[in-house]
Amino acid sequence: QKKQQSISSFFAPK
Amino acid sequence: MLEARLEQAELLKKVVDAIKDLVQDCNFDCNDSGVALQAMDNSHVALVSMMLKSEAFSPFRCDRNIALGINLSSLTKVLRCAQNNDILTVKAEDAPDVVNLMFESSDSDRLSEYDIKLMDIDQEHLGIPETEYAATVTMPSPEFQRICRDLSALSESVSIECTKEGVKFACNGDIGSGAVTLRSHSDVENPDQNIKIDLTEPVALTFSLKYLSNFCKASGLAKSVNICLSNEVPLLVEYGLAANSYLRFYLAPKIGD
Repeated sequence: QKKQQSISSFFAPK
Repeated sequence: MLEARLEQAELLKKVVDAIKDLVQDCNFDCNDSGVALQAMDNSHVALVSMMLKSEAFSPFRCDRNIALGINLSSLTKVLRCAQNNDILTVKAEDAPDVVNLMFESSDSDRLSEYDIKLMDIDQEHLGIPETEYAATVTMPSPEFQRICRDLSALSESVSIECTKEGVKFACNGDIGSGAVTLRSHSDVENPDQNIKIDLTEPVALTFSLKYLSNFCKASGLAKSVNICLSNEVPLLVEYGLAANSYLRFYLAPKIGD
């Protein structure tokens, strides 16, 4: 089962 | 103060329609380069990034940075009061409590004015790195919408695989499996139907069809859509708008076994 990643784990807060 | 006039209210109506099911409250960040919006969905899986450049408006005036915190369902209610062909003017003071929307009929003397109360939205901005994607697929936006809809009937997820052979959208569900493969295609008579695949290396990633179908609500904004992929990074689905403006959706992949 593939796990849904979170967008914030790829794009850091500015 | 902000004063921005759009020739056709249709553009903003369609943009808000395309994103309102994904994000609820968001800041429209206005400065002299235009109006921008960046917002994550509640579950932090997808990110919407919109840019309406100042050239998309005529005239456009914004003396200082203004963040207009707007509830999109409120904005939808007001935008429904505008006809597609109405001229739309958005106005706000420098430290505004409300945003004013004015709709003018181009062929009658009707003038409608609405104020929407603004919200204080504390939204964190994410830095989106400049990415050279391994694969960029340009295809007709209705075609992408149809594929997402068709595969949604079978499965929650789709794998998108780009190779030099083409791009393959495949899914596997309880009732069975399905796949749609597209190859590069150039139609001189009908350039809207062109399919272009720019590939520097093969890519295979899995995404939620629920989100992709949601992004496809923007299909009415552009005849073609760019789908940009690199292994292990979020997918970019981009609808180009007039005057270098855009509506972009980023979607985090599903990873692992």
